[in-house]
Amino acid sequence: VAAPAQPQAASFQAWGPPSPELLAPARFALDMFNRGRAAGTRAVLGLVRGRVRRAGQGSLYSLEATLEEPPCKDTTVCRLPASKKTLLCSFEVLDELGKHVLLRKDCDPVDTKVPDSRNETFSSVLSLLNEDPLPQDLPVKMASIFKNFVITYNRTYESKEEARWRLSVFVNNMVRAQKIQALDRGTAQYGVTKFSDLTEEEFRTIYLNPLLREEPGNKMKPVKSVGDF
Amino acid sequence: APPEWDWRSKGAVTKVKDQGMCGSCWAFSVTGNVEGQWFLNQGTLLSLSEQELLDCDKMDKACMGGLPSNAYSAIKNLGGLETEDDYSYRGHMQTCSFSAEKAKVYINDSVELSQNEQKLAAWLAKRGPISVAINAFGMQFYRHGISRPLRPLCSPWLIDHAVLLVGYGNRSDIPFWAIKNSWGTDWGEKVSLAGLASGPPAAIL
Repeated sequence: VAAPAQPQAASFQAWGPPSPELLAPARFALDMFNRGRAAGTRAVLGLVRGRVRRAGQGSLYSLEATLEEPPCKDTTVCRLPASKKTLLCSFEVLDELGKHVLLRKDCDPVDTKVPDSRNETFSSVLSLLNEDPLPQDLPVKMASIFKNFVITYNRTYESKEEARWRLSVFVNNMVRAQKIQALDRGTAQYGVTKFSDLTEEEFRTIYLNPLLREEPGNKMKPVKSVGDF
Repeated sequence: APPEWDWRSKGAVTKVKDQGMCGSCWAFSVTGNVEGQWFLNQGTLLSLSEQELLDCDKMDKACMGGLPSNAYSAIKNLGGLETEDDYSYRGHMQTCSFSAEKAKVYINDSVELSQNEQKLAAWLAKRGPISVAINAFGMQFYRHGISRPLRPLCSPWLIDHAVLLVGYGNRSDIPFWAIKNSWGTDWGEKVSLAGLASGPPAAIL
C-alpha cells in the first residue's frame, strides 16, 4: 500500500520501557545527553513515551523520557555531593534515512520544570497541547492568549464564526511556531506576532512576493569589486 | 570587511515602513537601497516613494510582486524617485502620477553583487545597505534573535521576500545579518543603538 501523502500522526504511547520503535531515537537522545560525560557520571534511560510522525523519508520522534542521574560524590565533577536524581526530559529527534538529528532537548529535575520566562504563556500552553488527554482548561488558556493577541493588535472580526475560525488558525499557528522554533539553530524566538491569526496561505498571498522565485528580471551587470563605482 | 557594521547607527537608514496588505516588499527593498546610496553620495537622507514604483513601474506587478532589478531600470527610465512625502504610500496600485520635476533623487545604473557573503559584507561596509531577497520561512512568527533555519530551507528555490541588508556582526559567536523589513514597527526586534534612544525594529537573520 502506498504511504499516505500526509504525515501520519501516531498517538502518544503510554509511559513504559521504550518500545522497539522508540528505542533507537531514545538511545540516540541519551547518547547526546551524555556526550562529554565521564564513565560513572552518565545518566541512564528510565521510562519513555512518545509518538512518531512520518513524512516522506523522515520520521520525527517526540519523546518524553525519565533519565536517572547517578549520585555524584566526586568533588572534581560536582561541587556539592548530589544524591541520585531523576530528570524529566523532552526530546525531538529527526530520523532521516537512518541518520538521527537531535532537534530539541529540554530536561529538568522532576517537578521543577521552569517555563521559559520570556515567552511564558506561550511555551507553557504548548506543553499543555502535548499532554494526553488534553487538559480541560486548555480552551480557556488558549482563549486568554488569543484575547491578548486581539487586544494587542487591535483585531476586529465580522462575526463569531469568523472569530472562532481565527482562534483555530491561531492555535494551529502556535504549533507551527513551535516546530519552526525546534528547527532553528540560532537564537531566534518564535511565537505570537501580528500575523498569528493568518493561515500560511493568507500570509504568503498577501505579504510575500512569489515573483522573486519565478522570473529572472532585468539582467544587471555584475559588480567587479568593492572599489568598482 | 570590518568585523561588524551597522548603517542604522550611521544615519543611512530611514525609519521602518509598512507595506500593509500588499506584496510590495520589492519596492521597499529598492527605495531603502537608493536612500542609502543617496545619503552616502550626496550626504542627505531622504525617505523615498514606494508608491511611485507601484504605480509607474510597468515591468512589475505592484502588490502582486516585483523584482528589484526591474525597479532599478524603471527608476532610471522614469528619471528618478520622488520623496515619500511628495508621493505618499497607499498600499494599492493607482494611476501613475509621477512628475519628473518633483523627483529628488536619480540613479545612473544598478549592478548585481556577488553572492559570496564575505564580499557582500565588504561591499555593504564600504558602499551602503543592500537590496536582497530571502526565504521568509519562519518570519510570520519571528519575534527576536538570530534566525538560523536548517540549510535545506535556504534553497534559492524558496526565495519569496525582498528586504534591506543594513548591517552584520555576531552575537556570542553566532554571525548574523541585520535586515530592515517593511512590516511596520510592531514586528521584529527592537534594538537600542548608539545615538538612537530606541532604534527602528529590524529582524536579525
